[in-house]
Amino acid sequence: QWNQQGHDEL
Amino acid sequence: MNVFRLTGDLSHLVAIILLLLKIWKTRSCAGISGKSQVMFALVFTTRYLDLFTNFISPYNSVMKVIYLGCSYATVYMIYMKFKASYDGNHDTFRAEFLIIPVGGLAFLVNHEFTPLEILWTFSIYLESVAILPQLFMITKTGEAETITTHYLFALGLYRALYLINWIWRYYFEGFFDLIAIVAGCVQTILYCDFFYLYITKVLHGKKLSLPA
Repeated sequence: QWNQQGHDEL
Repeated sequence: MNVFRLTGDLSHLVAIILLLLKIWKTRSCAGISGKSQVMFALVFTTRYLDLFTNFISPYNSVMKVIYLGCSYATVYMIYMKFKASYDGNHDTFRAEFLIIPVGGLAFLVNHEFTPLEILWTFSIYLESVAILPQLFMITKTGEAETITTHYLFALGLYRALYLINWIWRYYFEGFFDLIAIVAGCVQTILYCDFFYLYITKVLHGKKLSLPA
């Protein structure tokens, strides 16, 4: 699921 | 980072640079939808608000700055520098019919009801439909310059590669982001008929022209 520390993809 | 995401990002970068060069070299933005480019600038602006607060890697930050810079430079060239060549009569897709529903959906369906996350979700939904004015314009003019078709191919390919990246990340990292995946599928599907025309016509040396 979505990672808590923000989005790592562009 | 995996090879599909990297090639996806590079394909995206190639598309953005291709468009910038096309307008700059030919000093004309004929056949280019300014509305789509404004929406892409909006996509990057709302998605990269965490540029200074959430450092991921030098690569990530550099690419965000390049995307933002190039998208604003493109909008500037279309609406100011080479405004005389902007074909407003054929760029008539009602962008508000995209932005308003996408804005509403971002409020309803998101991972977390916080400003930054809602704006990120808005950018994901908007990006999936931002190319519609451009595709619509091509149907209205009935043709597209070859350089413009290469731009569209690279742009469509980038999100298709991201779909493979998400399969890879689910399989190897157990990571998946349903919002990005669903929007990415919609985005890629919108390119399908263009991909067909590109592969059957442009790659055979023909000009891309639609039965007007």
